[in-house]
Order: sequence, then C-alpha cells, then structure tokens
Amino acid sequence: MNIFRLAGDMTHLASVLVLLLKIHTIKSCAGVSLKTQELYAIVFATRYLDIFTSFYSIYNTLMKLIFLGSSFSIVWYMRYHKTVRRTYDREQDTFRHWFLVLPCLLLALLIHEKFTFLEVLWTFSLYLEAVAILPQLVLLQRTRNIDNLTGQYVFLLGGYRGFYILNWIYRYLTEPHFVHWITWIAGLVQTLLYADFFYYYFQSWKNNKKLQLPA
Amino acid sequence: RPSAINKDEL
Repeated sequence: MNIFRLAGDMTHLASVLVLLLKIHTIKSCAGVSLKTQELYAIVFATRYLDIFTSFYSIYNTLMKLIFLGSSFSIVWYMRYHKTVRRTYDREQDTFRHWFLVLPCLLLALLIHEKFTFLEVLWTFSLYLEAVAILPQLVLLQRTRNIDNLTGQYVFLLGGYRGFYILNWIYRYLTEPHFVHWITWIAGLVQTLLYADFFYYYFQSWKNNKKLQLPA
Repeated sequence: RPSAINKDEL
C-alpha cells in the first residue's frame, strides 16, 4: 500500500458516500444516472468475485464489501425506494449502457492476462469501469442545473482513478516485474474521459459560478 | 503468478 493508492481508495470511498448521503438525506437522485450506477454494480460484482476465495487484508475485504454494498444499495434506492425513484429523470437518462457491456465482455475475452473465468471477468470489470461514467456525463450535459453533490460525486469518482495512475507509476518504479498494461491503459482511458468535466468543474470553481457543461 | 499481485488493488 502506498499513499497514492490510499488517497485513491479514500477518494473513491468519498464519492460513494457523497452519493449515498445525497440520496439518503434529501431522498432525491435528480441528476444521477441509474445506468452508471448499474454499470458500477456490475463492475464491483465482477471485480470482487475473489472476495471469498482470496484474502489480502482486512482493509481490502472491508473496502470491497463497502463498494459492493453501496453500489447495490444505490441501485436499489433509485429503482425501488418509493420517494427516491420518483426523482429519477428516466427520460433524460437514455444512454444504451448495455451497448457498453457487450464490447467490454468481448474485449475481455480477447485481451486478458490469463484465460480463466475469474481473470476474464476481472478484466471485463476493468474495461467496463473505464466507460461506466459515460451515461452520467451524458446526463450531466442534458440536465442544465448540476447540483453540487452530483458535481462533487463525479469529480471524486474521476479523481480516484487519477490517484491510482500515480500509484501504478510508484509501484512500477519500486516493485520489479510490476507491469500491468491492461490495468494501466484502462485506467488512463477512464481518467481521460473525465478531462472535459474536470476542465468545466475547475472553471466553475475558479469563477465561483454554477457548474454548466456545454450542450 | 504476477497477476495475483495486482489483485491486492481494489
């Protein structure tokens, strides 16, 4: 464990807590894409299949449980909670996210480190996570008024993978044989997808005005 | 198995 990875995990944790806080306290998921939340639930479900078979540390297992629990409960809130589900703007959240799942699965079947069931699904979860934010970014462009919590959620979610990139650089420099091109490229693509969001987020923060993404 | 090392990440 290094400071970059810890910062990344804490930023990721903060992002899901911000979202859960928003949904649980104000009972609203306005501006949040259910498609992205469903994709993230699939990402964690396929990423952490080894939660029962391999144990690394209490921290590792605890964080996996938190990410699994939070992503599935957010999906549950947005789909089934009587108050929250009414605030979900179904008409705007129309990204065909299943069109993201299949290519990622095919790619994982083609490009992976080892051709085993767990490894292919784990690689699939990496590819899917890289694009999981797309429905949310599309939704943000459509809903003009981005409330602070949703903006913070996306910002933290984008930032965590940025910290992971620093972690990979650090581990590459300090650990022999630590080379994982698939993880690195997927993580880089993921972070780059946030580039324009980050730009407009900083602009709104610097000029102290509402976050508005260009249509 | 080098890939196992990577699995200690979330």
